[in-house]
Amino acid sequence: KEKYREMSVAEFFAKNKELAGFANPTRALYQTVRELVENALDATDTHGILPEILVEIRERPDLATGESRASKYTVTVEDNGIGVPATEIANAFGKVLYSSKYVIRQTRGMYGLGVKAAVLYGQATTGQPVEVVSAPMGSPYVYMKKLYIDMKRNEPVILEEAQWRRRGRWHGTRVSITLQGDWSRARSRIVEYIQRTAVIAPYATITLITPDGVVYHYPRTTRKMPRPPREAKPHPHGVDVEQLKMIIMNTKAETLKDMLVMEFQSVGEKTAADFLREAGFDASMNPKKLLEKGNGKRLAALADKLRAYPRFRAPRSDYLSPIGEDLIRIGLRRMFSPEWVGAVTRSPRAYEGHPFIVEAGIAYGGAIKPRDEPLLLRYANKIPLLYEEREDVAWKVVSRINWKLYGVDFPAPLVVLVHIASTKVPYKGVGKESISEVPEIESEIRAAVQEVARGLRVYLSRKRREAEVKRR
Amino acid sequence: KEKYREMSVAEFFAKNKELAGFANPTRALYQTVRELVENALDATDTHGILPEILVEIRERPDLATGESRASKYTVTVEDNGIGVPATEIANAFGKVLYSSKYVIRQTRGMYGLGVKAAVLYGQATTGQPVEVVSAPMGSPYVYMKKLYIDMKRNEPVILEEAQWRRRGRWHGTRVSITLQGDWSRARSRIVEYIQRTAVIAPYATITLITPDGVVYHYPRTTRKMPRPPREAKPHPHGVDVEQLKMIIMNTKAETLKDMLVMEFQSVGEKTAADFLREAGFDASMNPKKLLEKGNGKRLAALADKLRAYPRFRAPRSDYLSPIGEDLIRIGLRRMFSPEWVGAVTRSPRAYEGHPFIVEAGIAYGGAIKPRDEPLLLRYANKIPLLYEEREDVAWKVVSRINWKLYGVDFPAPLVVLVHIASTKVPYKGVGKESISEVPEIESEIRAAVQEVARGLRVYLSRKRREAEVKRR
Ligand SMILES: Nc1ncnc2c1ncn2[C@@H]1O[C@H](COP(=O)(O)OP(=O)(O)OP(=O)(O)O)[C@@H](O)[C@H]1O
Ligand SMILES: Nc1ncnc2c1ncn2[C@@H]1O[C@H](COP(=O)(O)OP(=O)(O)OP(=O)(O)O)[C@@H](O)[C@H]1O
Ligand SMILES: [Mg+2]
Ligand SMILES: [Mg+2]
Repeated sequence: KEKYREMSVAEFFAKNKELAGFANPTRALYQTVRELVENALDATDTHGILPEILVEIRERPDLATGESRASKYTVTVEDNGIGVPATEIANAFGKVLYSSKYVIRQTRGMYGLGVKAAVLYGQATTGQPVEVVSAPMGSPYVYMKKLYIDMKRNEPVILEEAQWRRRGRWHGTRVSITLQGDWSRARSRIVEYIQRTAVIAPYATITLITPDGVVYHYPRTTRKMPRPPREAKPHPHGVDVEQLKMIIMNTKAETLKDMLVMEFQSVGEKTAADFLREAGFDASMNPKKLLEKGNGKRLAALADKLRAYPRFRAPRSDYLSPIGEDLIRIGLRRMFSPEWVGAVTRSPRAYEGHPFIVEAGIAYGGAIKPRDEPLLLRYANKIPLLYEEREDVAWKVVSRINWKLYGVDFPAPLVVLVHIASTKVPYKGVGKESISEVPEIESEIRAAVQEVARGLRVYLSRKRREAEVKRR
Repeated sequence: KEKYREMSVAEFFAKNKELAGFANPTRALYQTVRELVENALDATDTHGILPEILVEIRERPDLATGESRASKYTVTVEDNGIGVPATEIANAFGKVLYSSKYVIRQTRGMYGLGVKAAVLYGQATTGQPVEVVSAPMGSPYVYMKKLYIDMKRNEPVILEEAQWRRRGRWHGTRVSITLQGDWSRARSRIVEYIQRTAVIAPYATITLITPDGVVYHYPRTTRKMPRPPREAKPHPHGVDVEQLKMIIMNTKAETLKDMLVMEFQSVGEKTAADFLREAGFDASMNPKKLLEKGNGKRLAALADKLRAYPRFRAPRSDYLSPIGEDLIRIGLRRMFSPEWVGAVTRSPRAYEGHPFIVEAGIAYGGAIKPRDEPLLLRYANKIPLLYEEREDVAWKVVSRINWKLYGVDFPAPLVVLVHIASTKVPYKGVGKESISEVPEIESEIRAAVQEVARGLRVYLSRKRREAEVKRR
């Protein structure tokens, strides 16, 4: 009587589209724009390329079906990034949980789902395929594929494809998705998202062409780029039994000690030897022995002890890529014309073996309108987060700071920016709108905002003293 | 240079365990208990069986590895439900996105992930397999399997299995998962979860045995059960292009009109004929023609028009299973010994073709301690929701009600219960802790709470008058 069956992961995210941020046509249009833009930025600034990104949203009256609440739009995003290799296009855009970002590196993408969730929604609401044009860097060809996703099998189905010799030196990718949306409701969020992206990436040229014909153009104002993030090895504090099994299976090391030094970051020869001795393991044993039957408990013990050993160096963070205090201040000035700005980039910390850097900025006064609570701008891996503010750990911190201590009385003209850069941002959901309350991150956000707020306090008390002097 | 690869859905939820509610050992222990209990209740009350559920959590010092922060526990849940068929045990517990609840019916489970997420976490933190004992109803055998999940392939791997002839008439399932947890931090939440489950299910006998040897026993106080939920056909207001394709592919109907009547709920012969005429489709055409090449736009148009047509009857709701006003009042009295209780079960509504019923209850005064804000008890498909309160649509509604209008001045001894029963509860995440702000649901919660609050207002104003009379 019970009907047991499997569901493909494509079917799962099509059926439960709200989990991926596609709860309604307004959110879907927003999510489609951001998934494409985040992929475009990952394909450029992560690789040291000065980004040139064009976002075009146009209405599709030719697909109208007479239902006024079901407006269709085509969203096209074009970038000058590394492109997608010909053999990877179909899976990258047509297979859920397929990605080049399943590595330990700070990128905007991390799940291998983003663009596919948009393709699935477009398919379900319009029947239209996604169109991809890719000119991979270093290839003499340009490739075009129109495809949709076979949901039962989680496989791409190519409807049309072509290739031609490239003229000129353009490299990059262009993606077009057609979906049911609601531009009138999504407009302000989409415009805000693009503006907040541009404001912290002044090295990027971003253009948004809207269905009403309005063009938002953010030309680059500097050619200086932050150093790109780099891939890292896992840190022992983040390892679990399954990961350890994988590492042992794939390692070329012939002793347990060599494996620790080769396969992990922050483990030197001496530390590895000390650790193994204290943990009660033979440094010279062949690590593959731990995979043998009956050694399950030894393996679990090794994972536990790696996670708990205090003398491994903290995870390296020189491969993270923060926004930087200068760019935060410049961006806040550009957005708000405040009378005061401050910013800080904190030292790196880690949670569960994942390094992270918290940055904070404050803008006060000037052209900012007073409000009853701080205006919070959240960012994670350089992505602006616009929804689910009240659920975010940053809001928890910023709303509970006693701003009176810093000379701020609400209503007040106060803007707070919080950025978290990490090899793994602990989002609450695959829609990437809010961040979990990880204790290490929460306390770093508090420390960062308070550090900048102290600068504001100095400014505000000096301003008050000068006002007093004037009055006399 | 970019490394493209696929990830299995098992690997995905192991790596991103926080998405499934396994963010840390405390949450993981809680989530494991609730996933098993929810499966046990789905296997009993959904099938008209008076539930008998035993939950045992015991510490595993034999698995200790010397790290004090890494305590291991075995969670065992046993029920007298329908059991799991022998051929289904391995996939049900060892394959992510495998379920018997992928149908249109009000059940606690819906994703086909719950128990597997717990198995993955147990495996990753202890290396221990899950143990399942199943005595399927109507079978003369009892089956035992110990298995773990091959993450790369998302397949169960059976380590040990046995079967024996059943003695006696017991049917049901027993599941044991061993994982790293934190009982001291999880204790109060787990106890609260069990108590809040028992309080709205007085027909269930639930026992919780804790690692400290404390036993919480909730014997049933009635044999009267609410009618079990039933499976329904899809409603046209919830259909999309992909679903419509599936329906057309599988239908035995030979005309489009017959297909609408057979495959959907709330579509009668006359309504189907009227709809097709107004939508511009030939009622007598073979529906399979819509799948032919070149008919993509026709198919998308049909989906749009089905979703928008106002004259389909509302979705049936006689197959939903609310708690009921009596049980809500009894439960609130038992929990709080208040001086006043009220409850309402609203008429059914629908969002996107999914029927839902909102129920609300209020308890006031008596033994309830005054608090600065309402104490909110949230439920969805009879599951107590304990985490992420501030993100829940119910909190949004209850915290914004002007309680002064009802005679309630904070601090006040006020408890509010909200329950949403639906064939699809729109959770914000697969961890099932909070509900999205679906407009139809939000307005129903508001209407329900206000309805019960009006009863409270009558009581409080009468109480005030009597107090005045007394004073004179
Ligand atoms: N504009 C682009 N340029 C180059 N490669 C791209 C582009 N868009 C997508 N890709 C490739 O397709 C892959 C899949 O993209 P998708 O958005 O589905 O997942 P992701 O970005 O890896 O993770 P997430 O789900 O978090 O977005 C990417 O990992 C990348 O390799
Ligand atoms: N105690 C049980 N008795 C009977 N069947 C069970 C039991 N536990 C699990 N099952 C079966 O195993 C399947 C998988 O359970 P699982 O918890 O992974 O998913 P689900 O309950 O269907 O959905 P969700 O992910 O929302 O919990 C269930 O659909 C059910 O068929
Ligand atoms: Mg992406
Ligand atoms: Mg379940």
